[in-house]
Amino acid sequence: CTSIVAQDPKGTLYHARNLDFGLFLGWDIKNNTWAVTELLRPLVIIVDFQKGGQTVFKSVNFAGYIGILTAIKPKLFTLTMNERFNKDGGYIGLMEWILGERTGQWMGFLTRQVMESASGFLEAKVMLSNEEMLAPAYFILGGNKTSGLYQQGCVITRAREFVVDVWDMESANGWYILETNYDHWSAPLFLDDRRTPAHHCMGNMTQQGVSIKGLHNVLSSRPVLNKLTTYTALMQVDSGHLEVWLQYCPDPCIPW
Amino acid sequence: QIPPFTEECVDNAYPPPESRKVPSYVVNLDLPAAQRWTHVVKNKGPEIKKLLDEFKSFISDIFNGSQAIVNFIDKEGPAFDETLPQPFADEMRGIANATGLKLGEIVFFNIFYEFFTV
Repeated sequence: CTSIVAQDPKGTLYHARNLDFGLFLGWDIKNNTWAVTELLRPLVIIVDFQKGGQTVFKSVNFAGYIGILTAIKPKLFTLTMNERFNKDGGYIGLMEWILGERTGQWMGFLTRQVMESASGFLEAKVMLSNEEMLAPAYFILGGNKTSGLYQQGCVITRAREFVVDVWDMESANGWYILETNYDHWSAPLFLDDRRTPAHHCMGNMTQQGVSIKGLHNVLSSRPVLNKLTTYTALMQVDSGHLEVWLQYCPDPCIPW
Repeated sequence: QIPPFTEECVDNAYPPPESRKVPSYVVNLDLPAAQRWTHVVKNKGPEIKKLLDEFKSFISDIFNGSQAIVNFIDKEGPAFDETLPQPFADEMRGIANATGLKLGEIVFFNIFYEFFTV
C-alpha cells in the first residue's frame, strides 16, 4: 500500500492511497496477476454510512467486509490503514483471542469505531494511538487544519499493544507525508521500495501540482502502481469528496 | 527490471476510463445491525465465496495440505462470532444470511487483515 496526505499551496488537504493486497496469494503465470487481487477488485464499493439521513462518514470497502481501511469524515478528517508486517503479527493476537485473552481490538472494528465516533483529527489520533489491537498497523490520518504547528497530517506506527511512533507532516516534509509498509525511520526492503519512487514523483509534481489529478498520477506511477494494486482512493477533506478507481497494472509491471 | 525498481512518473493517468469506477451504496446505521448490509451483499455471495476459497486454498497450501485450520474456521466461526463486539457480530450474521455463506466464513473474511499480517 501507499498512502499520502498532502496540502496544496492554498492549504487544501488531500489524502490518497493505493490499496495493494494479495502478495503470495496465488500467482497466475498465464496472465501475470495475483489471484486474490483479481478477486478483490469486483468487491470494491463506496459506502456512505448515514444516520438520520445524513452522512456520518464515507468509506471504500470490500463487499462483505464491515471494517474500515479507507475513509473520510467530511470536513473533519480522513483515514487510511497500511499493513505493518512484524514478527509480533496479527496471528499472535488471533491466537490470544481464540484462547480467551480478549483485551485487544480488531483493527477493522477499531477504525470503524473511530470513523463513527471521533469528532475530529485529534480525537481520532488519540483513539488510534491508545487502543490495544490484535495486529500491528500504520494509520495515516489527515485532518482539516494546515497552518504551522496545527498542521494535521500524521502516520501512527502501531505495535499490537502500544504506539511505536507518531510522525507528523510538519517534521516529515512540510507539505506532504507518505507511508508505504515500512517504519519511516528504517530503509524499506530493497526488493519492495515504493517509498523512494513515490517521493521522486511527489517531488516532480511539486506542491503546486497537489490535487486529485496530481495524486492520482503519482499513485499510477510504477512501481507505486504494481500488480497488487486493487484500487486508488482520492479524498479531499473540506468538500467531503471521495473518489475511487479500480487499478490495473498492464505488463511490463512489477509483481509488488 | 531487477530491484530496486526505478520510478516512471506519469502525468496522464487521470481521469481513468469510466469502467474503473466503483458502485456506491448507503448503509443506514439507524437500521438494526443485521439488516444494514443486506442490499449491499445480496448479489455478491458468489464473488465473496470465490475469494474465500482462494484464501482457504492458500492456508491449506502453507500448512502442507492440512484442512485443520479451514475446518476450524468453518466449524468454530459461528462461536467465534459470539466473542466479537456488537454491532459487528450482528452485521456479520446479516451478511451471512443475505449471501447464503457460512457465518464462520464471513467472520474469517472480516479478520483477514489480522490473519495475513504474518
